[in-house]
Amino acid sequence: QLSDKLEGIFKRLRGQSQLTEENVSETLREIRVVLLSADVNFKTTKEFINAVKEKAIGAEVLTSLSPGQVMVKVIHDELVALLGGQAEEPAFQGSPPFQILMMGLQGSGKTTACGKLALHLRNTRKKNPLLVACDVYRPAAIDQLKTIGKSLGIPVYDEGLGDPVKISENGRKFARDNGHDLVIYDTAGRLQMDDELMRELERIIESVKPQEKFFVADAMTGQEAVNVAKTFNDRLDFTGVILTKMDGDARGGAALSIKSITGKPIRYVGTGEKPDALEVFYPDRMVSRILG
Amino acid sequence: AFGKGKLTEQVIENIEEKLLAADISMEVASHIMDEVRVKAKGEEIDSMQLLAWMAESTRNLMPVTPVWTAKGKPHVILMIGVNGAGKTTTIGKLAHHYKAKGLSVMVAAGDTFRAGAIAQLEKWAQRVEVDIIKHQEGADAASVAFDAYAAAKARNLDILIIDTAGRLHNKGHLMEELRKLVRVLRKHDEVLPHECLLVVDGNTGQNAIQQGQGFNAIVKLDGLVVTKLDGTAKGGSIIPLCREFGIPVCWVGVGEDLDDLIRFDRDEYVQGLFL
Ligand SMILES: Nc1nc2c(ncn2[C@@H]2O[C@H](COP(=O)(O)OP(=O)(O)OP(=O)(O)O)[C@@H](O)[C@H]2O)c(=O)[nH]1
Ligand SMILES: Nc1nc2c(ncn2[C@@H]2O[C@H](COP(=O)(O)OP(=O)(O)OP(=O)(O)O)[C@@H](O)[C@H]2O)c(=O)[nH]1
Ligand SMILES: [Mg+2]
Ligand SMILES: [Mg+2]
Repeated sequence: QLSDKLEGIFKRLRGQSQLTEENVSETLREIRVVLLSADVNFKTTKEFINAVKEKAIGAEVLTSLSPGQVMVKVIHDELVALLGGQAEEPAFQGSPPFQILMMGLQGSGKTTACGKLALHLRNTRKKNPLLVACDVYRPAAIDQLKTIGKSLGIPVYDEGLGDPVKISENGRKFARDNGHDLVIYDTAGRLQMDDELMRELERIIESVKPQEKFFVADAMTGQEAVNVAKTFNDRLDFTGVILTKMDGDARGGAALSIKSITGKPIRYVGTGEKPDALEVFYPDRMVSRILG
Repeated sequence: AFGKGKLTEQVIENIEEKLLAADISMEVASHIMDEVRVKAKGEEIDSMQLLAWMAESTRNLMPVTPVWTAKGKPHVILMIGVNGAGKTTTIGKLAHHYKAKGLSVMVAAGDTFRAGAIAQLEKWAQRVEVDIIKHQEGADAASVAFDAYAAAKARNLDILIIDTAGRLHNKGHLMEELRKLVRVLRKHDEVLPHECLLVVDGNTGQNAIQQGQGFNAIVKLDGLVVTKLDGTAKGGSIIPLCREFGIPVCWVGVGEDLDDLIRFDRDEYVQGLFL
């Protein structure tokens, strides 16, 4: 329990009624261990520790709270603020069809997320979704998306193996011609340094101009989350993040790394394999999880 | 790195960050740096020596990769791991590898749950030109494994590779399903599977250790496959796994194509970590 650990530190530095350089530093050494073991990127951790140090030193210790409790509160509040403060779904407003593009590394959960998001928006905002199969590389990726669509009663536009950019354009036309006010484009997983495939995403974005671009990331991602997210964001300027497999026991420090380096909001979390396993992202819940 | 000089705390901190960036845990990083400190004995050392000692310390934490030998006919390989790690793709690559060696291979579509899972393995089987045993979607995975072994045996094949659904190790009911699959398979022969490989995504952080622990508790792991090392991740999170359970890394996935699979080489991997 983090607060117990920190209480232990403050007990050793007795009679402290104020947070000083010394007791804060020792606390932050403990926090560093906690964050690194939770997969928060080491640079992100360093920046966070420095930011908290400034806030903490000299912070008033209310008579009802011990210095340890104050520290925990400062850290907790700083992390929550870093993660976006409060839960907030996108508005999904605008002239139809509203278009969402999914992107990310291989196996992160994009295809599954397409089904989940389509179901969520049909249920909560009465949207009439269309899924578009732009992954022409992975064996049976189109089968997978079609099977998901079928199980949800959501149509899937595909052209089999073709040009993903053409497929996205034709998918958009199909949506307009058939009264779909929501289009979700599934794309192939790709490495952020695969220039050709990143170019492909740029061309899809140029051609259909999706209003939302979601970077789909696996909650168990380690240190490299920062570099992957940064490159995807620098090149493609995504608008939000979906963190998947949060039903696992990974602490999910990647969330902090991704939010910190890109500034983009984490919108949803995947909490299972079924289509209803999508929840809005709550910063305070995530912080409790990261801090263990 | 740092040229020539004494191992100051600043140098140690810089090196530690390089280790952390590779997903090497703090505990393993301290272990490596402690060993290096002892060897340095406060003397001046150059960066070449430093890297060599770090490589040696890291290498000693990892069991050597065994030379592959068939342990039965058919030699049965069970692929397990969390969702999206790269199990199905690795099976395609392995089937291709063994076939190229002149062995006869069969694959079993043990993922009867996920959308398009059977179709995905089917596409690989067609491409590599190997037999595939599959039931319908939603069928009992254990029975697919059971039937596949019988078929591979009857056809006198060399290798049977069984695909399983991705599952998170903290999901009790899914781990029970895996336990049942192994139990049913063992009705044929108590030693099955001859080779159980845990597939770990190379991007995974410290959760790799929990994955190893969770899966090893269900079925003894014979080796690891670390995938997606063609990306920028270094896969260092598997080192504690290797160390704690004495499990060697057997294969590394370096891409999405047939040939993108290399037999793990401990020295090359460790060199790559510190360059
Ligand atoms: N437990 C759990 N599994 C998930 C979640 N999201 C996706 N998965 C599983 O993760 C695996 C990969 O999901 P996909 O949707 O195929 O991932 P992808 O990003 O489309 O993969 P590529 O197209 O190959 O890049 C599948 O087994 C999914 O069922 C989640 O939130 N929780
Ligand atoms: N770049 C790269 N991608 C890989 C590698 N291995 C697998 N992939 C990709 O990762 C994604 C997931 O691979 P799968 O083989 O479906 O993974 P899985 O473990 O079978 O997934 P589930 O059955 O859903 O749990 C696919 O897009 C693969 O092409 C690798 O070594 N490098
Ligand atoms: Mg996909
Ligand atoms: Mg699979």
